[in-house]
Amino acid sequence: CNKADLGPISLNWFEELSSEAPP
Amino acid sequence: HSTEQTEIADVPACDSLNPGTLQLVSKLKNPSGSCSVDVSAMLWEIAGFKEQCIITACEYVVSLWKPLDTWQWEKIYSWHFAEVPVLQIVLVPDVCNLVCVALGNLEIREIRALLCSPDGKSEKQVLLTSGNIKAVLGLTKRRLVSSGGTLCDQQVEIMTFAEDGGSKEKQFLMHPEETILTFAEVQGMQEALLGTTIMNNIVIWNLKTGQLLKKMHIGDSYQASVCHKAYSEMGLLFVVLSHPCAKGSKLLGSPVFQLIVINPKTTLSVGVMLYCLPQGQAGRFLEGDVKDHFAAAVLTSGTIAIWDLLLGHCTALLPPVSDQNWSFVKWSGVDSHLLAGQKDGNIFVYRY
Repeated sequence: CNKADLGPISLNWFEELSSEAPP
Repeated sequence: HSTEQTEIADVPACDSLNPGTLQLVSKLKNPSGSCSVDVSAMLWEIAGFKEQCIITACEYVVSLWKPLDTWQWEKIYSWHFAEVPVLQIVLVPDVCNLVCVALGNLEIREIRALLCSPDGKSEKQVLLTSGNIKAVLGLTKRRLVSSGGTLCDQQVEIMTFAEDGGSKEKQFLMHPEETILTFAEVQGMQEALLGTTIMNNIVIWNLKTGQLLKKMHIGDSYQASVCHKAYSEMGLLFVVLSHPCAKGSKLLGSPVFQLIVINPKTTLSVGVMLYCLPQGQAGRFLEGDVKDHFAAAVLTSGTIAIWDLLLGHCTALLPPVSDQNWSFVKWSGVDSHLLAGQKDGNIFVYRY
């Protein structure tokens, strides 16, 4: 598969999603 | 005395079935004769020593078998259920001397903890939760997650056990507002939990805060996918799914498992690998288990198939034994042992 198909990747996705999601 | 004899398992003859890389090492016989539904392996402390024991579940009785010498097993505890039959065994990692079971008819109605009295002389069972339960999974750090309730009032609940399996705390996760089919932990990320839903979404929670972080649609090609394993690498989420409803194609064969990769930030996903049956083999996924990089499935044909997820192909097939189809399969926690069960209650232990 091509990584480009998945959009920008973040190594800290879990922390970032936790700070963005409603509490 | 004859009853005791039937509760000690046989050692099979040396000329037992030996397909591919599977070697039969032991067999447990079910003396009760009732329909067998599940099997699992776990550590249990007996007389001060932690031993790798086998748990077997028939419709109305769950038994714990301790290892004797030379691959023999002795039944030491049995828990009996009078009204609601057992559907599945639910292991709770990091808790010793406690196993949970889900009871119900078609759907789970109760989850019970099975344990022993402090002196080890008698079996005990404790009702943990009841209602219309859709999915349950034991998690690391002595936790149990379950989802249930009515459509308008669904709840995802985390129960945490004390080290001795005693007193417990409860916490709730935000519900995705669609029925959850299965849960899966994300390897190496103790605070991340995945769920698959009836709407072909994969949802992800933060277990510490209870937040629902993302709902990720994985496409409509495979309905009712079951998530068996998930891990995060290089910022991407890799998920092993099984496909009970997958139809085979002439080109690819029948996909039984699939590895997909998801970018949790964008929710975009792509398929990485399809794990299909070898040519000439028919059947769909009935039930299965994934441990490390090995996947095992019972197929509708009654055969068990094993895949090496890294190699990408089927490495062993185990056809029905003694004219009895296989009905469930589990990897044991130690080495690479496979526990394969038949409806009549016979459990076969294979070295892989």
